[in-house]
Amino acid sequence: HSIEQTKVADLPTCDSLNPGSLQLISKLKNPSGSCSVDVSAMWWERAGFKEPCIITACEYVVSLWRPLDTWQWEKIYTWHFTEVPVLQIVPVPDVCNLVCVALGSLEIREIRALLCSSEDESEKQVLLKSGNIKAVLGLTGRRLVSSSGTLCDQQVEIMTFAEDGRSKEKQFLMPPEETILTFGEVQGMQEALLGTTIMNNIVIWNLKTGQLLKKMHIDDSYQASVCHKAYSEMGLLFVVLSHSCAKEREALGSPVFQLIVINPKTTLNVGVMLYCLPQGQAGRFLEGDVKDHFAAAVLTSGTIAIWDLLLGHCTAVLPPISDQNWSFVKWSGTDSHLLAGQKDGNIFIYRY
Amino acid sequence: CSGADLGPISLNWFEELSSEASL
Repeated sequence: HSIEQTKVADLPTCDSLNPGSLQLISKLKNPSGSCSVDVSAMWWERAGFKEPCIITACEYVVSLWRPLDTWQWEKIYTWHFTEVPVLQIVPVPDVCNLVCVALGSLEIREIRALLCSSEDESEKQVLLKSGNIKAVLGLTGRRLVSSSGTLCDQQVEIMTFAEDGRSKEKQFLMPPEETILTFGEVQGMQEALLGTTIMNNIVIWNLKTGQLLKKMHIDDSYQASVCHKAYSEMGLLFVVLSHSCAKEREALGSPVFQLIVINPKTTLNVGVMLYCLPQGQAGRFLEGDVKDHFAAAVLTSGTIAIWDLLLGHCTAVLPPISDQNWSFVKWSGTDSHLLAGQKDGNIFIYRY
Repeated sequence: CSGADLGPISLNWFEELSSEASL
């Protein structure tokens, strides 16, 4: 069994990228005065009717927007925060009418569930967890995983929600002896969970038993990797990582995403593909999202770049608009749209 | 491209690692 070694994704020049592959279909202006931090799309049900809604997060305000005709949006709920600012939205797959948010300054201090009272339609927020939280991820099957505490008392906890969004049960996973940076689901394997660690390891848990199955060391060339997508095929584990610390290498350009393959039985692994910036583009990974076989990233240059992970190269580059750098980008979970946000609260919705 | 040996592969790696971890 041998596998192709790291191949550098093609590096087309900017001019050869198809700018028409992104079509602006709607714009959403958040009038809140504070800095815009995140966006997400989710299903929300009102009066027995489920709609694909958009959630926007500013530092102290999270809003839910429902679609009107002709790609206009109406704000229907707003949750306010007074003491701790919002850091990120944490979507929980398979849950309707509930979204989680992580709050904190530099590190996450709280995770809260945002929902609405079924009696009077008023906005409600429930504190799910507080403390020194290092990483959080919403999982399929209405679950939320988080790691908290310091190295000697690190806790990895899975919370399962009931259909109505209320927290139902809690379970703990065996902690690795190193700080967890990010979590990642393994597509199609509901009982498997991955974590990346500060020591450049990828760990695997069995979520049913809580067992820590394996710790796999990956190439030290890229530190602080974020796990965006993982799937198992033919006994091998394929993982898409992003690298915010990757340095530009003359021959390769700037690697933003990487596909690695791991044999979980032996922990041996190798890079399969590096997804680099096209020639003429500079910058490192700032923030990004992967859905199906498409990866999108905001670069430190303020530009958004998109890769087709199967084709192996960058397919679109979206420069800053109105002289405003992009600050975050998400694939919509409800359709094939790209949600791109700027710090001033403007959200642009593109069809890709 | 050159090959890289990742060692013996098992299609049931998740079940096997779970059994090993239970021992």
